[in-house]
Amino acid sequence: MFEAQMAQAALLKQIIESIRELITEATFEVSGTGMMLQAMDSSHVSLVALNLRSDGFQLFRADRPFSMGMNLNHMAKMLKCAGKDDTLTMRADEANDLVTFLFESPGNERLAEFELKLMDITSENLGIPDAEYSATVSMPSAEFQRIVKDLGSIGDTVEITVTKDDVRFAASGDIGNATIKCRQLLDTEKPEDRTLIEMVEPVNLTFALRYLINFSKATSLAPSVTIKLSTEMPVVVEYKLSDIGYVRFYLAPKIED
Amino acid sequence: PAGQPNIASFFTKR
Repeated sequence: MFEAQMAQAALLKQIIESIRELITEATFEVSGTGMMLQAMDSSHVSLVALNLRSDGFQLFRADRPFSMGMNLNHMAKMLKCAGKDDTLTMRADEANDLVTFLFESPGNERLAEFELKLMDITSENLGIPDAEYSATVSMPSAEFQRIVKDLGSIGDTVEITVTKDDVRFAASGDIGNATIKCRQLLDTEKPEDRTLIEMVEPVNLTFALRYLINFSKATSLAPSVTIKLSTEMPVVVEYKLSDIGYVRFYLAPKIED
Repeated sequence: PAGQPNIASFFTKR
């Protein structure tokens, strides 16, 4: 038996909306520690890792580890039916190939029950080591989204360079070139407005912009984004979900032929 | 895609 209650159905809806273009099917692994999902996009260039800790839920019960394979577009269709301030309860047991989403209005006057068919998904589960990165940049998530979208109109790839003074994003295309330089900014009223650059050694890597633009669909989930880079390693783009977990996106760098 | 390695090649299989 699995049962979990979230104060805001809208949170899960937003999470699924932010990843469902990248991955259409995925398996949620449920255990006493929470709900986890790890999946690669169909071209195996990027990977999404979602972690929702059990202590971030209002109620969380998982008698034993349990896998729930879901089509994320179908899940999104159901989550869209939740009211803005509805609570969400998820229920599933191993006897049925279904997960139930219960949406309850704040005054308890409306209770909607949606049952989603579960599916068997065969996927590779990858071990992601907790690596030390050469550079870690935290910046407002809206700023990162603007940068990748702006550069996406110029070129297909972005070259990210981190030095101790700044982080540069550069793109080139048929119409010309663009460089956006962000300096460290610590003296802000709100901590989420900061741009923080931690550099062990300078890095310079190139990534496909369309994936980064896709990752930035998660912008509404967190005011700040953390970008972790090491030479010849996948970049990590992390959105922390306050009090419950994170969504991390991994993207392999472009390698020169 | 050309010049674009498989993400799985960076991680260990479980």
